[in-house]
Amino acid sequence: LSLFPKIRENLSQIPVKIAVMSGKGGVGKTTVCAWLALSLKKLGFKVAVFDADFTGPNIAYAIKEKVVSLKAKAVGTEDNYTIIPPEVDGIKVVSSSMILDEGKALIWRGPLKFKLFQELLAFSDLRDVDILLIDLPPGTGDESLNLAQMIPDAKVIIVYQPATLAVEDVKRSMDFAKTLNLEILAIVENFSYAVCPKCGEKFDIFDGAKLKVEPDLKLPILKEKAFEELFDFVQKKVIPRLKK
Amino acid sequence: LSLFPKIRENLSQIPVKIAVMSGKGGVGKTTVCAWLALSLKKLGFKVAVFDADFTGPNIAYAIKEKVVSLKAKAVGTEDNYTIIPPEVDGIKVVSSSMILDEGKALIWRGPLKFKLFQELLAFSDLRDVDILLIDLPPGTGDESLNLAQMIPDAKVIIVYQPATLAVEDVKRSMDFAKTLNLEILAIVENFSYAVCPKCGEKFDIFDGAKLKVEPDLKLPILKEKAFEELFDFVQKKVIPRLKK
Ligand SMILES: Nc1ncnc2c1ncn2[C@@H]1O[C@H](COP(=O)(O)OP(=O)(O)O)[C@@H](O)[C@H]1O
Ligand SMILES: Nc1ncnc2c1ncn2[C@@H]1O[C@H](COP(=O)(O)OP(=O)(O)O)[C@@H](O)[C@H]1O
Ligand SMILES: [Zn+2]
Repeated sequence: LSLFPKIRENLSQIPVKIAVMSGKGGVGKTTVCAWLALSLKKLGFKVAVFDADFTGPNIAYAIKEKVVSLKAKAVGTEDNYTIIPPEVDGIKVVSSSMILDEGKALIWRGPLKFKLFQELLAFSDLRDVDILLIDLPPGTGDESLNLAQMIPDAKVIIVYQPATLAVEDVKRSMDFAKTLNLEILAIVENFSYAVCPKCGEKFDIFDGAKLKVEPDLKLPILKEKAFEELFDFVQKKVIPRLKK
Repeated sequence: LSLFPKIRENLSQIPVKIAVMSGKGGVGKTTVCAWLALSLKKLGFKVAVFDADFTGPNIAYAIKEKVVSLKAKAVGTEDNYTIIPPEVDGIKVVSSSMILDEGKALIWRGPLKFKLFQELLAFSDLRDVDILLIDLPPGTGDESLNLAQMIPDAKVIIVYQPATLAVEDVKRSMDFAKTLNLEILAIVENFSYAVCPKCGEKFDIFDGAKLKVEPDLKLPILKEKAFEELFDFVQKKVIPRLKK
């Protein structure tokens, strides 16, 4: 009994979907996804985030450091139910770690996790959401592929670090997006440079810096500054691209 | 027809096996694994590396930036063959990306990749190897579990970054090792601090710094310096621990 028709129906009511991808873990993909959500909310949009990155902790912690409660509510009957996602800083968060009780995180490994992702996408209450952000797992493996196929009209933002072989990573992400016919909205270089707190010197920390692709945005290794620069970028570059 | 007996037999001739783990990608696990191999070789041991991290590029590039040839040779007959692993800087590298021709990297996704890993461990010529390092995939998922079960007498080195929730990552890696009865040899904090090239100031770049566990070694974000410190650590702390 495929949930794909239900997923398609549930997601069709959301005008914009943005999937955030990376070629490998640790480049700040989840953080950039959370910052995109916060920026879009600040600019007046109703935002939801689908946490599909099972390799990392709940994206809620990247949205707001001290998160009080991550409980989702299920309403309705067993064969006709709706999941009400919790809100963190005004952003709806759809994540499997909210459905399951503490200590049950393991039961959704393997093929079961996709069953759970499908249920979340099919039955979460996403009425009234303008933009859905999807935090994909890192890489372009089977998991990312399966998830991307559930959101065939998503636009893509690629995040990378200017480290060795970064160009290959980005190329792989771009090929992945093109194969699935997903429009690439922006390429973001994170951890672009460090800033000395003493003398203000800006310097590279990765030697792959000379292998850089031409990104749309370069973020420094300084969370407050990086967030401001991403917010500006969303306001001045992303929104206009989305509007056309 | 299980390859486990053949794997056990092939690996039993190697006195020391060290698996390098991480709670998530991007913390420098592959780089630390390569540096461990280079340090041990420098100290006179015959070293082999098993590249089991299919999420990243071949560990050979972390051993030596410009790698000329990564071709493994197969000798013998179809039902009784041996794989001769190529050497990079005097270190034998066992990796699936060396067996397959260019463009065939995709055929080993899913369950096939484990079949390939098993073949590599069963049939690679590892006679005369003193220490086998294993670069595990990041995380403590099914893949890491399957691989760890092929090397039940390995010792473990855990690598992490002092970022948010790092303590949970390390704890998860430690629980994983303990569940499998693998001895933890060392816990290494990588990207511990940046060094300003202008004024020499040392500073943290991650805010999770206050959540640190007590690691055995802290490496700066500066490859030459980090390698020297890791070499010292191997010489003064790791070798004595291995000898007892
Ligand atoms: N621009 C930045 N400056 C400082 N720290 C950052 C920046 N971007 C991400 N981080 C930190 O780096 C770590 C890894 O980021 P994360 O979003 O978890 O990466 P990924 O999702 O790619 O694995 C986190 O601790 C995060 O807070
Ligand atoms: N101590 C360090 N200083 C500077 N760069 C580092 C250091 N450790 C790792 N790197 C770089 O960081 C990037 C990620 O490291 P990698 O070993 O691929 O991580 P992982 O295997 O955990 O995904 C690589 O470009 C690597 O060269
Ligand atoms: Zn300085």
